[in-house]
Amino acid sequence: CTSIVAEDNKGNLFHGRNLDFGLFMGWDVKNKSWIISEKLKPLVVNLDFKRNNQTVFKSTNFAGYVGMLTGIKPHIFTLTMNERFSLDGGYIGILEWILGKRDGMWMSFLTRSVLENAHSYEEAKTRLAQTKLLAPAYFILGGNQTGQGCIITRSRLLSIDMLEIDLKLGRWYVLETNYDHWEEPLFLDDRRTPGMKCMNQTTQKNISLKTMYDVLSTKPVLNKLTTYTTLMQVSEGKLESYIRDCPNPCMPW
Amino acid sequence: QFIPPYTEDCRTEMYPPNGPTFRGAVSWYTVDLDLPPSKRWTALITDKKTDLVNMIQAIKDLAYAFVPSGRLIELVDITLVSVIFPLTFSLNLYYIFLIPFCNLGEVVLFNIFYEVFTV
Repeated sequence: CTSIVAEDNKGNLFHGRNLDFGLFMGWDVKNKSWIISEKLKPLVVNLDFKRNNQTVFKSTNFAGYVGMLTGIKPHIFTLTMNERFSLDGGYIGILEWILGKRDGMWMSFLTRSVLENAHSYEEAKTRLAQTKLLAPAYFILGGNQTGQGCIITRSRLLSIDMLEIDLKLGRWYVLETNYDHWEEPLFLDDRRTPGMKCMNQTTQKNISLKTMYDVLSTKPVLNKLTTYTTLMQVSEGKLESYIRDCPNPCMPW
Repeated sequence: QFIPPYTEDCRTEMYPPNGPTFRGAVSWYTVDLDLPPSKRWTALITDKKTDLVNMIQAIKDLAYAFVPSGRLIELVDITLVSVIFPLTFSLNLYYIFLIPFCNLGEVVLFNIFYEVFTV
């Protein structure tokens, strides 16, 4: 996965993501594609969660999956999550859960609870940073005011790091794939470098949902695992999603 | 670049989405939170049940490839539900399951796949 939150030079915030999933779960040699990724693509739907006929939040989901991986609370915040691998992983959380230690939250139900119940970027950030989880994760959060964009790197128990947009430092966007931002990504799976190269080439003046879609369409940010691309603009309350393909030659991940 | 890692120059003018990297738009559904869980997901799941069954079957085929005896599937279908879910969300899932086409344990596995996949 690749998630990006960016602020243009007028203070507009844009949030985009590629949802990549299905690694090592069966390769279709004939069609040069991942079996599960191809099965997930028809399940991609946009959901408008309403209460009293008012939109509470919107999300892009796989049908049948009630947790949240990509969502917007219109005019308040935008949220995506990327998978994080750690030895202290989900299997420990699941084991604890089965043994009756149930003080941790399932990741995608925390994101759903935050989208449904948090009323500000700061509140969302606090909950995502402090709630005990069953598995590690990256939460990428965009707000509705200048400078409100961050990557929260989570272990099961702690918030390990928070990287925020900081215009004074020239950091007008934050980009997360599936590696801790203070570490080099696995050289075989470096989607961060091309993603940042294209963001820098785009420049802050020209960033928009359109140009963010260009970045998310560039290989290997776009790869054989990419099921959908979602673009969100909090000030407009806008969420757009597109089912993707990656024509050969294309990286398997 | 035609050798791994198949990078390319930064793309431009890709929006509005079109061409070989764009398979299709995504349909919208409303989930009415004023409705009981049993009614919220009906329209969506009715439209997507065939695709959902296909996806779950692909996971089962994978499980059979690893454990041909089918024990892994049994573990999911029989024990997973009883050990995993907090009541609130299982209510949601339970109602999805009531649309009679697939096993609750498989729907539960689908919904905790993030934690399972980190294994």
